[in-house]
Amino acid sequence: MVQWSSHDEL
Amino acid sequence: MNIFRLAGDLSHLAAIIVLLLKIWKTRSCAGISGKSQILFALVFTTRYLDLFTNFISPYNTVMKMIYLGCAYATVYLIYMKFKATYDGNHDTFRAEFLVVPVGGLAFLVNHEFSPLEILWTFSIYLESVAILPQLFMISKTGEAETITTHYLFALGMYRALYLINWIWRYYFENFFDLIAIVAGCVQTILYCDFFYLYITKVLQGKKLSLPA
Repeated sequence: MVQWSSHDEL
Repeated sequence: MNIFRLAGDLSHLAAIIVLLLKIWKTRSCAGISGKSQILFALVFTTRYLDLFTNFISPYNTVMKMIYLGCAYATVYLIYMKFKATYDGNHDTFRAEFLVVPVGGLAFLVNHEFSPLEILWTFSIYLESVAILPQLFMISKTGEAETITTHYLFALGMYRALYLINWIWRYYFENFFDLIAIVAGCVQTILYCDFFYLYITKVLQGKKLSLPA
């Protein structure tokens, strides 16, 4: 499960 | 990027532009909750602190700048330029009852205990409840201008589309962010009774009025 890495959503 | 997320971002952008144009064209912010708009400006400020340090894509950077600019322009129009039309008597929701618990929760439940990540988490939690002063104001006045209902519909749809985007990303990108998903569910659920009124009244050409 790839969780948060860097927030790429607005 | 997938179609649901793009549709969500465009719906969000449409909502922000519609509101700004409504206030600018009618030179009035009647029926608009200034508190909600301040909360949205706070949401974007705390979420986009990495605007200049963490480049994702031109789209991402441009949209963040538009959101920030429009949010602050809207707050300026409400509290400065068209202050005389601001309906403070009906915009009485205690925003501190939102900001303080959300701030505490962001400290307790987050992905990483670092300043930027706690502020991002704060912005996600705050966004899920930021519309409450606006919905509360409509329940107090018992009605809303039709253009305001279109603004709210687009704003509500944006996070509903993001929920579909997260389902898509879970299956196709194995991406999963529980904090954003839970807050997004709360945010969308808060719009449900408005969605019902919008679909049964506004789309039938009637004015949105609540039984007082």
